[in-house]
Amino acid sequence: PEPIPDHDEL
Amino acid sequence: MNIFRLFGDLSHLAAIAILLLKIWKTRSCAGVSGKTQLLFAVCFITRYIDLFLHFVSLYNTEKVMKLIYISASVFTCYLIFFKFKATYDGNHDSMRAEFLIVPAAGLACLINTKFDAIEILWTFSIYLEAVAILPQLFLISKTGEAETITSHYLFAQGSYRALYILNWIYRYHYESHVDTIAIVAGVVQTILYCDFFYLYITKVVKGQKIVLPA
Repeated sequence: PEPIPDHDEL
Repeated sequence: MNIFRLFGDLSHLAAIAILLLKIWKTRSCAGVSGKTQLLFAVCFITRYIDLFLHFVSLYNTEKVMKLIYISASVFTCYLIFFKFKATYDGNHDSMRAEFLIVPAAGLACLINTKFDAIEILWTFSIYLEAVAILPQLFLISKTGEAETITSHYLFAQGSYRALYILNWIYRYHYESHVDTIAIVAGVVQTILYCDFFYLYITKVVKGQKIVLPA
């Protein structure tokens, strides 16, 4: 499965 | 991390601290929308749900910041709805929060990056945050004024996402990083502050109080 976007911001 | 995001997060922390100090020092939450604070608490809990799912040691500032946001917003709601409930201006805090929560939840199910529980919760929190300030702005328009300290809170709160927009421009340009959903919601969120920013800069900065034509 495509990687879940890493929301790397608060 | 870039300077815009750093100052954005600091501005956000400042907003939370200013509001807590205002309520704690004046022992009153007059002029503060409890609904907006509830919506912010929901935003933080749904966005940082990973803290509860797989708790990892507080090995970095990000985890600490998330815990600070969640605990501070829940504590603010406690002050408004319990400790200083008598000073809560329920009559003027009358915007129907459901009209914000339901569309945000619906939109999160329709427009998201991936139809996955955590991702939808994150998307919901982004959409909700964009409109969470509306009850507060509505309350000010109903009462026709805002305490100076509340204006400073709103300025810091509005600046945080405005700085995030600069952060997104920076990251697009230097890291070709794009998070479309966060960007669109962040632009909408910042636009909602525009008339307040105008009032703040033309009045509060000159030491006057914001009084809206009732």
